[in-house]
Amino acid sequence: FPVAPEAEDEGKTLELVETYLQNFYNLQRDHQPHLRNKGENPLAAKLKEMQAFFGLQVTGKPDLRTLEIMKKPRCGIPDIGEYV
Amino acid sequence: FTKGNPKWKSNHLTYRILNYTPKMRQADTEEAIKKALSVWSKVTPLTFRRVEDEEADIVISFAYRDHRDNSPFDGPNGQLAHAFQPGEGIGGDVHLDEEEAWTKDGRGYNLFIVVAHELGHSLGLSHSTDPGALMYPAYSYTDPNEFLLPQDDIDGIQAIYGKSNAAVQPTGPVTPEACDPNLTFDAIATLRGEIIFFKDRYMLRKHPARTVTERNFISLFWSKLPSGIQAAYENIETDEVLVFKEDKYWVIRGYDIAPGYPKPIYHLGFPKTVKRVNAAYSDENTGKTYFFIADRYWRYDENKKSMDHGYPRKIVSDFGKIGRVDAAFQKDGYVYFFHGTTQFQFDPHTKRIVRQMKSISWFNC
Repeated sequence: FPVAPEAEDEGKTLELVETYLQNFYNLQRDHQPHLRNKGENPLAAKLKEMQAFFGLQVTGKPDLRTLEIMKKPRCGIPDIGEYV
Repeated sequence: FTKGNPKWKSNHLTYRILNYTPKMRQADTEEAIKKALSVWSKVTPLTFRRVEDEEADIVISFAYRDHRDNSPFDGPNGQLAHAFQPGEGIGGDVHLDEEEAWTKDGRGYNLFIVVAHELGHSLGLSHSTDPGALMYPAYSYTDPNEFLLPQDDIDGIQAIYGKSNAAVQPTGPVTPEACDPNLTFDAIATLRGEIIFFKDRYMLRKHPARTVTERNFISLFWSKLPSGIQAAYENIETDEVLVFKEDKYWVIRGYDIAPGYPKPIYHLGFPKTVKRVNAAYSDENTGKTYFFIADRYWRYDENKKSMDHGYPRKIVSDFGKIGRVDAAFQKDGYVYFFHGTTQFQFDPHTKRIVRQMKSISWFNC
């Protein structure tokens, strides 16, 4: 099976995920993940939205399959919300 | 659909090509754009007229990084292009990232495919969750000569602009779902322990140790292979998969197509009266490969590299009442014959059908 990404890539992974969700899933750029906030982490919520759109397992976590899709060349229009 | 359901008031639209990419001949760029427009005009009452040096509804241009529309491009790969929903000014315009490797074939990014997708946005469509749809957000290559607008996209655009004026309404391919009880297969082959089910331009891939069935475009692995493969089998000895369509066959080695292919099937010893192969499987123990065509079958000796004498024979006389064979493969000593949505498990030693199942029995539905 494909090998999980090495730990030191996590910074890059987070950047990829955040940029992708900001570009295509309306993740607000100024979101600050708070360790103790009551609601769900906005990034995880948006990640679930993206996973649902692509028919992936909705885990809210950047698993391998999700990252694979995020690295695919694609259209610059967002998948949800308005593009004006 | 795009929020607010924007659409053009008139069905008769104009387009203008503002500039060109140095990576393609101008004529090829114009041809790709014209073909992309026809994808949508064929299934709706829409028409597109090209204009020069005047205002147009849809302006198509190649742009570089920040091109003053609040959506800068990101260099090679990543975001390939974007387009704006119907409206005045920038509305309907298509922007293509100049730093992409634009081509008219399977290399780099096919301009026709990308422009056709972006024009969907120009006409009011948003992204589709159907992985086989043209309006699916991720790029995937299909040979432009084989391109058919999928049904999902036809349904979408006709919901906005109505049906085509053509006497016969156009229909498009549907994305196969592994657990669709009506699913039939074009061809099936084992491949290094996995089973590959070919259907239209897709392959369903089943690994014995994974419950999930993976669906990919055939072109993802072998961009030079056509869709609609008609027969396939694995020669385990040589680690090759042979795939057949009409009177040609290809040899696959891993991710590569062996040089010099496709070749005519007659090189294998078929008579000229045979025009296509319906199904095939190879018995790794005997080195014999069985080809099924209509109600007869041939047997090929992989060691001698020639057809055995005394063939063709009638399928029913040696395999029983399995009817015409759409696809076949051998696994763990049994041969599995597929006919429509039915599958027969055949024991070549006792020459008996030992079980009958649904065609989708391999997918853990």
